[in-house]
Amino acid sequence: GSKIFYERSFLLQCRNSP
Amino acid sequence: STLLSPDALIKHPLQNKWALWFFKNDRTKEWTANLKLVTSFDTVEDFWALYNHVQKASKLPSGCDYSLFKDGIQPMWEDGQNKDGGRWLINLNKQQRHSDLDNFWLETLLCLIGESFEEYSDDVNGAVVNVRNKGDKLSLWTRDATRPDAIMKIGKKLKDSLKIPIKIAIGFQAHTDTMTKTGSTARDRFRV
Repeated sequence: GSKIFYERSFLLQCRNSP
Repeated sequence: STLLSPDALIKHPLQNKWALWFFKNDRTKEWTANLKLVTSFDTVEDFWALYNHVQKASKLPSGCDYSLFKDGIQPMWEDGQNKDGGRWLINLNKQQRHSDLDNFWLETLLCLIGESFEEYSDDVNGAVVNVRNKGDKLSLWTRDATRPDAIMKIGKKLKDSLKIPIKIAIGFQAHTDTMTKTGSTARDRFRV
């Protein structure tokens, strides 16, 4: 099946989003 | 009214639900009583809310551990999903507590929640950071110590993510070896 994965850069971007 | 993109509205779901555990060494209590489940999460946003809230590993008193494991797996060899597995073990020297420990731990967490080990992500159970006076340790736990392809791929990706130089080798130890070791350290089944 399909897997949800996230790039490191995207995860770091989400750190400060409200 | 302003239209908000779904991206701004919904939390980003993770492939797995993860649980953060905290261990504080209190010799007056039973070992298992010292192990506490902090909380579990399954979105990117909830991960950051937790990570930004808790104490940094480098600031923990000596004798403490953080563990992040897939929901349902306890951070101990005895767990049914750990007992046949093993761990990539990274030993840090005393100076590295201030220079590397927090970075190494965060990069490891991002690899776990982001499923960075691709087709071998299912082999990964979790990771542990042990804060110790004699030298901190970071380890990544896999569920089956007899799968060399998965273990080597995971070890290489871990070293790459933590920017550990090629010439510095890390070892993989099966938990059964660690449990029955006679000397101070168990033998390495794999190295990368």
